[in-house]
Amino acid sequence: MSEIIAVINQKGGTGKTTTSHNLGYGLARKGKKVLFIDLDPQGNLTFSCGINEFEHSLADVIYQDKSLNETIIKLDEKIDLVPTDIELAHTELFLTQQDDREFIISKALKETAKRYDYVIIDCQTSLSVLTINALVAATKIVIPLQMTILSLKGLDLVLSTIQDVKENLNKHLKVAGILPVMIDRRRKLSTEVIDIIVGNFDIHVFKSQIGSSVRAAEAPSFGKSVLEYAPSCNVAKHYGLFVKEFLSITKKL
Amino acid sequence: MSEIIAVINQKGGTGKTTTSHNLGYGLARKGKKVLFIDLDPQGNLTFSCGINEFEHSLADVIYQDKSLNETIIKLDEKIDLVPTDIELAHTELFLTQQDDREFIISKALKETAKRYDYVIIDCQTSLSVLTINALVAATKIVIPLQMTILSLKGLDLVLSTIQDVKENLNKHLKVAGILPVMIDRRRKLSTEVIDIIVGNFDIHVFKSQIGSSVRAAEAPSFGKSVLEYAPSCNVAKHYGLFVKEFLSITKKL
Ligand SMILES: Nc1ncnc2c1ncn2[C@@H]1O[C@H](COP(=O)(O)OP(=O)(O)OP(=O)(O)O)[C@@H](O)[C@H]1O
Ligand SMILES: Nc1ncnc2c1ncn2[C@@H]1O[C@H](COP(=O)(O)OP(=O)(O)OP(=O)(O)O)[C@@H](O)[C@H]1O
Ligand SMILES: [Mg+2]
Ligand SMILES: [Mg+2]
Repeated sequence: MSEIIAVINQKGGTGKTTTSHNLGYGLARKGKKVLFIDLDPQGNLTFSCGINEFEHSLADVIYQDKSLNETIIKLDEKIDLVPTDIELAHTELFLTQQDDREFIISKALKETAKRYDYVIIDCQTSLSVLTINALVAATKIVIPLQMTILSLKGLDLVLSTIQDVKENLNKHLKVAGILPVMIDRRRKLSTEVIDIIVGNFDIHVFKSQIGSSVRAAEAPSFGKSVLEYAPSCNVAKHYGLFVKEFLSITKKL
Repeated sequence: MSEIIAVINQKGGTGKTTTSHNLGYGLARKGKKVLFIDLDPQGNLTFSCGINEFEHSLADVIYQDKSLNETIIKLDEKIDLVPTDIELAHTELFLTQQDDREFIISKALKETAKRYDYVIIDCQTSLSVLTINALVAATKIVIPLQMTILSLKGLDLVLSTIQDVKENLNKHLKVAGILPVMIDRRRKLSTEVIDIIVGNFDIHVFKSQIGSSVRAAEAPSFGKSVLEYAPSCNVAKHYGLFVKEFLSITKKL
């Protein structure tokens, strides 16, 4: 049974793309077959995978010109990618005119997902119709969260959107958890924000918190995940632990 | 002649809201009359100004139910705010059906702007029709940029969008400059990214770079800019220098 993971947060710069990339790479390293779907018109995940040119993209699938299979790029033995470019931004207007606009991605994934253990969808920074598509297609959600007040403010909004989708469009949707990212343990704010989340939301907070390292900011220009680019840095170690915790948490959900 | 400043970057979490808030507060401290316009449906600037409830918002202006004047909240003697909430997200669909959709904000500002020295528009993290509205209304642009590879990748896209608007919709638009934010001077990556920008783009890079401080991440929950909340921290000092440099740069443009 394939797991379809939506990595979501409408707050900007909270590590969604970095988390999508390293979660997928980490799962593949454990022998899982992984498909990345880049659902952000800015194509950061596509770029971070070292892909700059491609014949077909996710936009072609949304316009229903191409099947998902026709867009898939093989990154290595275990990891495939459906790439995206800015053309995806124009699909939003097209989608608003479709009756089944929230189901385009889940329909496209129906057959393809069966070939993978995990499909990881990197979402854009807004609760757009594309992001709703990811929530409707997903089985599990990961919410990367920076430990700041503005990031915490955004959490309410993303959780209520998930609740809406769960009640009306996708009853099987579950939140695997909130992943604290770019943590600085010396900072009182980090621990305060985590206390607030744990105290106010009945939601799992991953114990494997991701620290901060310039290696994570450098990795994309080498077309590699930080796990691959700088395996001995703190962020790589933390993502390694996160992947383990993710596997054990999602088994029980 | 009022200056209308669009603070823009479609990459997430690059300090747009924090920069909008501190630029406005810093200008007001120098005796300028400032109007904030929160153009992000997530309403981070509204929240950061300590505003949680309001009768009318920017969405009402876009639907042309209310004039801009009817939404204005007085924050203090020199600073006013046009607040926003999630309702703004629904205006995008409405706007796509209007012939003059890129001019809604500039038309609304036409009379109101005259009462202010500076109007500061905090943009959302996407190059949406709302963000285009900001570029069409603006006289000057500030682009806050994190010193990472993915942030640099986004710069091409924002500059080409600005060029389009300049050629087709707003000939007076000028870029005041790129503001490096969340700088860690020990990091080679910060200096490398700045060198790349200076080397490849014929665009001003503000010398007053903004460092990193947990005070900046805490300030929004007190409804204050970091200049007001923690005036002696590094980020407050850097924003103080930035405001001075901004005034001298924009005088010559
Ligand atoms: N653990 C980390 N340490 C240091 N830098 C990081 C870390 N994780 C991510 N970054 C960098 O911070 C920036 C934001 O991260 P990322 O792009 O993954 O967030 P995002 O939520 O996908 O952003 P967007 O809202 O633009 O989609 C990127 O430049 C990235 O390389
Ligand atoms: N100089 C700084 N030092 C430390 N933290 C900062 C600094 N500037 C901003 N922050 C924090 O980093 C996060 C991102 O900043 P901010 O919200 O201003 O960026 P943004 O570009 O407006 O994000 P979005 O894409 O969501 O609109 C916020 O939680 C903010 O409080
Ligand atoms: Mg991203
Ligand atoms: Mg913002």
